[in-house]
Amino acid sequence: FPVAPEKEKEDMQFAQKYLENFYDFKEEKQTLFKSKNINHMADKIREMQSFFGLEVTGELNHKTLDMMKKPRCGIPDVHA
Amino acid sequence: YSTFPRNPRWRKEDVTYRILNYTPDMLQADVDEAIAKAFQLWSSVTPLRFTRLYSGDADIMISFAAGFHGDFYSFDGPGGTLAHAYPPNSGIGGDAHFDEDENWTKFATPEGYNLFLVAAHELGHSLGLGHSNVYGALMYPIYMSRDTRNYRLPQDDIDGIQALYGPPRESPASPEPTEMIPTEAPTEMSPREEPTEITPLERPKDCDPHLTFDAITTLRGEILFFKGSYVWRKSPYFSEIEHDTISTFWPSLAAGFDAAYEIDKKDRVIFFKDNQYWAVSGYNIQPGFPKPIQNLGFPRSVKKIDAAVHDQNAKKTYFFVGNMYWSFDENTQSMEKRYPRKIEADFQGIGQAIDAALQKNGHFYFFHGSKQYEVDIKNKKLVRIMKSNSWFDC
Repeated sequence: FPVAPEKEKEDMQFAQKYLENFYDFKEEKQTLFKSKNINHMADKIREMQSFFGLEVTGELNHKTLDMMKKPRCGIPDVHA
Repeated sequence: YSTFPRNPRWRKEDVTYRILNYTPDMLQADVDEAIAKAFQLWSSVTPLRFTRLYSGDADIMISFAAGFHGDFYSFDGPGGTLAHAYPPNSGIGGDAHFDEDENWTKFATPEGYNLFLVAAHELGHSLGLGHSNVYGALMYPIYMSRDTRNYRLPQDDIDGIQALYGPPRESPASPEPTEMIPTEAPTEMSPREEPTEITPLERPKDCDPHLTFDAITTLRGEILFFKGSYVWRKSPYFSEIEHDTISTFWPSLAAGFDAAYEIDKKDRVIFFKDNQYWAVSGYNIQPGFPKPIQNLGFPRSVKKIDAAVHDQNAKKTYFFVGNMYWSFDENTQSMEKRYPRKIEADFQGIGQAIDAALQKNGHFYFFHGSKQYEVDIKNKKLVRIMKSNSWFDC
C-alpha cells in the first residue's frame, strides 16, 4: 500500500542522514532552489544504488530504503 | 576492493594491537580469540605480523563504546552502525571501535553480531582497505551472518590487501599473534610449532627438475600436491597452478603429510602423518580424528606409511610402506588377506619405495623422487615414466 505521509517524511530524513554519513552528501543550506537539493540527493541515491548493485533510479524506493536499514560498518562507502 | 585516498598503509611489517576493554556480552577469552583470529586472516595472506600489547600505546587500539565516545562518529544504539575503524596513521589511525549497544556473539546467531566477522572487517580498514562493492567480500559494508568455523578470506579481499602489502613472505608467516608478557617494547614472536626443517624455506619452483612430493590426492575434481606446508593445486576450473599452504585449508593440521587419498563417492580425503590419519570433507575435519593407523589393520611394526592410492572401481585402497604394499577393502573396511606383498611383484618396473601416489584417468601415478610412473590400473602394467612435475605444464 502507499506509504503514510508522516512515514514518508521520516524515511526521507533517514535517507538523507545515511547519504550524509556514507556518501558524502552535503545539503546545500544556502541554495534558494529546493529542487537543486533534491537533484543533488537523487545523484547520491543513484551512487548508493550503483554501489550495492540495486536498480539505479535515483528514487528512494522500497529496496533502496531496505538496504539503507541493514546493519553495517560506520566507515563511508565513498571518500571525499 | 578499494583503499582510502592516498592509500594509507603501515610502513612496517610488525604491527601492534591492544584490547582496551571488553563487552559484557562475551567471555573475555572469547573476545581475545575472536580478535586474534581476525588478525590471523590478514597475516596469513600478507607479510604482516601482529603482536598484542597489554599496556602502553599500540598501533591498533581496540575498544567497545556506546553513543558518543570521543570521536566525530557517535554510535547510534542497537542496529544501524555496528563498528568503525580508522585507516593507518599515528594517533587514532588504525583504531577500531565497536558499538557496545550491539549484542556481540562468538557464533553466527540471528540474535547478535559475530565479533570475529565484524572485527575482521574493521581490521581491514585498520590496515588501509576501504569498502568493497563485491557482494560476499569481507569488506562489503553490510553485515552478513555466515558460518565462521572454516572461514576463508574471499579473493577480492586478498587482492585488496596484497595490493597494499604484497603476499606473505615465502616461509609461512606466523599466523597466530602470540600472547605477550606486558612489556614496553614488543619482543620477537615465537616460531610456529611444526618442525620447520620439513618445510623448505622457499616454495620450490613449479618447474624445478628436482621437485619431489610428500603426498598427492584428488579432491572434488582437483589435484593437490603436498610438500612440507606447501600445496600446489591443479584445478579444471582455472588454468594456472594455484599455490597455497596447508593451513589455508586446514588450519589445525600440521604440515608434512606422508600420504593422502580420496574416496570420491564419500567426498572424503584421508591424510596420513606419522602413525595417525585424519578424514576431511572439503575444509571440514571429520569428528573423531586423528586415529592411529593401526585401526586400519597395520601391524605395530609399521610406524608410518609412504603413500596411499584409492582404486574407485575395485573399491580398494593400496598403502605403500618401503618396498611392500597392503590392500584395504573399503567395503569390508579391513585389510585383505595375503598382504603385505612386494610392490614389484604386482607392479612391474616399480621396485623402489614410493613418495606419493595418485589415481587419475584410469591410471595410477607412483611418484619416486623426481620421477613418476604411469601404470594402467586394470593390467598394472607400466605405461611410461615422466617427470614428477609434469602436471604443472613445465
